[in-house]
Amino acid sequence: AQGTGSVCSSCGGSKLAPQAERALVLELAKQQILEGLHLTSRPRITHPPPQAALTRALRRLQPGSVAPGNGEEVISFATVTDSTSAYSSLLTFHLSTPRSHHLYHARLWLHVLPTLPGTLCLRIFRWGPRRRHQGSRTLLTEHHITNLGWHALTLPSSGLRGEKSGVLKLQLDCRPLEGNNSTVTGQPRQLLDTAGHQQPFLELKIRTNEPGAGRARRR
Amino acid sequence: TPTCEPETPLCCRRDHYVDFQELGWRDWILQPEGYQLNYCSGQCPPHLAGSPGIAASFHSAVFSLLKANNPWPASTSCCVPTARRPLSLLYLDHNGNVVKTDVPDMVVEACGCS
Repeated sequence: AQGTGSVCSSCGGSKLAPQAERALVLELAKQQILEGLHLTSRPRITHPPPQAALTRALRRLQPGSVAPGNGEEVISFATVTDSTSAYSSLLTFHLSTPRSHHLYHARLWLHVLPTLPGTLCLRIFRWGPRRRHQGSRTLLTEHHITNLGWHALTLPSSGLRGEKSGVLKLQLDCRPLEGNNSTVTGQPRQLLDTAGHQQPFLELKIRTNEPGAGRARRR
Repeated sequence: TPTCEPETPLCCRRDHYVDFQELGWRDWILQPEGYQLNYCSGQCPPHLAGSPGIAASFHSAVFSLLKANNPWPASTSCCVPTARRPLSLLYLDHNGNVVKTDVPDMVVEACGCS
């Protein structure tokens, strides 16, 4: 800007024209945000979650501020695939490659349909990498479900750690509870509503630095 | 801290509101809609060196007078942020996961002379 007072009061150089200053501020904002999120560039969203699923999931997140300092809360939507067994489904989650993340809380949100035949025994396995042509699986938790609607099933966070590839596969095995003679009317998949905004999702709480790491450094 | 007016030559906080729509980033930053990108600018004459912004107390007013009337070491003093707060962001990562996080020290709330 020309004319009096056109000297920058900080460095004494010539002042920027308002448009130039605005463009500089926007560029600074982009750098500041990417740096704050430890990203090198803005994410390219190829498969955004459906808006309805997003709205419902966000309603499940604790309101207010995030996890304690240096923490993150993540909602990851499942891709549901049928598996060979009649009673099981495979949920695949794509988590961001952890930057020394420390996962300390995990809940799987599932929506059970009215086709629920009495009490269901739901077992959740972590599906491991293929070994000797067999997918290996580790039991994470077992829940008995008696009512329909949304269920938040806590998973042992220790059982979910260490997934370097960032792809987490959970196998759901739903069977009528022993002694419950009503047969399961539909595939477990029909028991679980995975269409539209009832998509299963994982709710994770992550600390971005391993607890006690500072102590190790001090030692 | 005084907010910078066009003719304020002394150390002050310059406020800029950045709308993420203006950055073309509303497709991946879900909340908030924008944030205050403030920064500090202005001169720090010797008698303001080391002050937290406005003379916050009688002590610092006397201290400023002492500095103004006695030759202060010729080191320059700079207009820097003296108080900042975190910014809570809700965004989509490249896998389409929703991430909620606090970015520390994102918003400058007060400026002062170093």
